[in-house]
Amino acid sequence: KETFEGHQVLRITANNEAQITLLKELSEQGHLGLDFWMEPIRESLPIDVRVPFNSLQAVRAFLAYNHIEYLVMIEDVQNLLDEEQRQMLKSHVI
Amino acid sequence: PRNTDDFVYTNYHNLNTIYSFMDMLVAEHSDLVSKIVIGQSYEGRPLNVLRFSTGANRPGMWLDTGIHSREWVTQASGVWFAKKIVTDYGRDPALTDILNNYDIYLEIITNPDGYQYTQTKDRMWRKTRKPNPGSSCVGVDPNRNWDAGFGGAGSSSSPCSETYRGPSAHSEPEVKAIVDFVKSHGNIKSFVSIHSYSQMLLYPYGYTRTPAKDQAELHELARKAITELQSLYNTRYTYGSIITTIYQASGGTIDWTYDQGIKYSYTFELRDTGRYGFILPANQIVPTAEETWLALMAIMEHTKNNPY
Repeated sequence: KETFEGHQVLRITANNEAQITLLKELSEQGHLGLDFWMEPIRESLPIDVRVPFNSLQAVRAFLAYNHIEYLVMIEDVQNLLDEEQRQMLKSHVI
Repeated sequence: PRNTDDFVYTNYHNLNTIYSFMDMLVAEHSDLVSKIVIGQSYEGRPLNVLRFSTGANRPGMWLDTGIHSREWVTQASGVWFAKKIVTDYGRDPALTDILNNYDIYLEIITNPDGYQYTQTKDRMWRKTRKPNPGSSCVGVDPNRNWDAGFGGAGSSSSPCSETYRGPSAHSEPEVKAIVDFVKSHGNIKSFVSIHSYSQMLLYPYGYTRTPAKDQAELHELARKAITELQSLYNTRYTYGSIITTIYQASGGTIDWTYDQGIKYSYTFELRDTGRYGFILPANQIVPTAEETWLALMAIMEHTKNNPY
């Protein structure tokens, strides 16, 4: 079973077209295992990406190096999934 | 749950529980609801559609939820909509009037293989589960697989991409089943395909910047629908054509339905705006469904009042 321990979801805000281009290049780096929930399209739209734990350091360094703003929207995806699972099990018991 | 009153609408449920819910609903309201199996998924699961009907030979209104399997609030809302329809028929004059003139078709689990996979293997799975010959990556994005600008920008030719369009239009049985159903029915008047998240109501097109010929009416109806939606919990929504509001996406569902002549073609993106995304807590299911229902009613009423 795949788990998402340590995976974070980042909300990235691109400030210009050059940053959008950089983020598109980032999205093509298959080895990072990124899952774009909202893809880099244009500046006015947020970009949401789930980042596996193993890629967090690289991705956050990339964003910082290129002065691309982001915030951590979900600190640990697995924690949320576990909570969801608990609620479902509770429902089954009821 | 032994009946649909006992069903817990405030929680997410697995595939079999939702299949059972559909059967219970049909058994409890056999005069109003029937179940149609429009096809089979790649892994052989039934593609069930609930038909709400009070008479023969009626035009139809279509709703589908959860073609992207990880968008759980969507399927959960679909369950709530089904119960809402049977509860309100005969009580709510607007819905009663709709159902006295139109059939409503509701496909709650549009991508059952994907949904099962999100329940058991990978919560973040989005696509179908059909293997791709020559690739270790599985599945096709069923919202890029329609014959509407198929293969264009905003879809991927790579089987490993989340937006892989598939080898050909309608290659996915989950998509082909709807295509065949819509064509064989021949009188579907509105078509709403429901996704999450990002709080948007969108109309064609996604594959081209050419405005839909009914854009003015679609835009005004979207405004009205969103006004209704926001009246409940003041949830902020945006609306517009797919390509101008979110991004270019080729091979999408409602571009195909619109090009088939279904004027009132919309796609929803339900809650939230990203704080939880696909992992929206279960306590938001019912509020999401409640507010969305108001918008769906606005679209269905407008469809009824503006025959074409």
